[in-house]
Amino acid sequence: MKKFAIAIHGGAETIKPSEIDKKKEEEYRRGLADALKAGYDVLEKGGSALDAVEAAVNSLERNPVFNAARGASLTQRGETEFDAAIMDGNTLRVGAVGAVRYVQHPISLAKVVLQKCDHCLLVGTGAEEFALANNLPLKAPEYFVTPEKKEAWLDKQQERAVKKRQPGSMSD
Amino acid sequence: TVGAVALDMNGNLAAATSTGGLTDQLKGRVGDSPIIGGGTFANNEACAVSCTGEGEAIMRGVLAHEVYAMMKYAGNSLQAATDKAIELHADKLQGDRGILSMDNTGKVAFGFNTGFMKRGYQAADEEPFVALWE
Repeated sequence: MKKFAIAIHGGAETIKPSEIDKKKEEEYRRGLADALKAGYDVLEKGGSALDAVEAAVNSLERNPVFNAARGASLTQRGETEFDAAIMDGNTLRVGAVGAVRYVQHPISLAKVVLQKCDHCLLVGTGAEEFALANNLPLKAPEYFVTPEKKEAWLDKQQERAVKKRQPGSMSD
Repeated sequence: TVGAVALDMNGNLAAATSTGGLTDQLKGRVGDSPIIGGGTFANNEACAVSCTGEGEAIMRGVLAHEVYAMMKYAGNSLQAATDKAIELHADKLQGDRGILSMDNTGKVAFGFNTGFMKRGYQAADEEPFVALWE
């Protein structure tokens, strides 16, 4: 029997069980099961490990409960920026993108870099233009922002504002 | 951050990592995910690795490549190499870490110092495994 396998993660963080309700837990488990199936189906049909990891990560990038593409954390400016990388263990070819916006599937852009670019890592507008040149789907900024991440960002802004007001802080 | 590692029917490994970064990070900050050898690495000779957690510590520890090197050059098993990479330089490099790795026989290892890692695994003709806390 031919051997194949896939494993995935959706992030690791230090949190208490009380911080996650049953509904959220269920969303995580369902999202993980969906992504696992997406990758497993590729392998079961004889597909490559490269296509399988892309399919699994695409599923997680579309799912707003995971911090990648849709559902991403917000930068200090309140914007979303993505990083992604993919590597082929056979050829040692790699494709990576950094600080890109608007690209619906950053891992698919990384894979096109692996397949079509002489470089390993493209960042910012160069990577976005490479996505355009290869007809990858782009999305408006609001597609990526979830209420939950917006709230986390607002909390951070308030935290920073309080720190600024404390005596001895930078502001005069 | 999300990631995947896989072994296909031809015995090839691959790794992929994608992330939305850290809340409140500076514009232009790039984390470990796209740094080859930091958050993502794959080589058929040993393993495929995808990391998650405090990106700066993972980059400075070059953790994905460390898992590979501890297997290839020091003869560690996949799980031992993964566990060691989680603890590596813990005195100098603080922060959450999660490592997902798979060797060229399809074995998987999860290492994390957070008590919570969203993860899943499925081998050929086996039932899927999904876990969070356990």
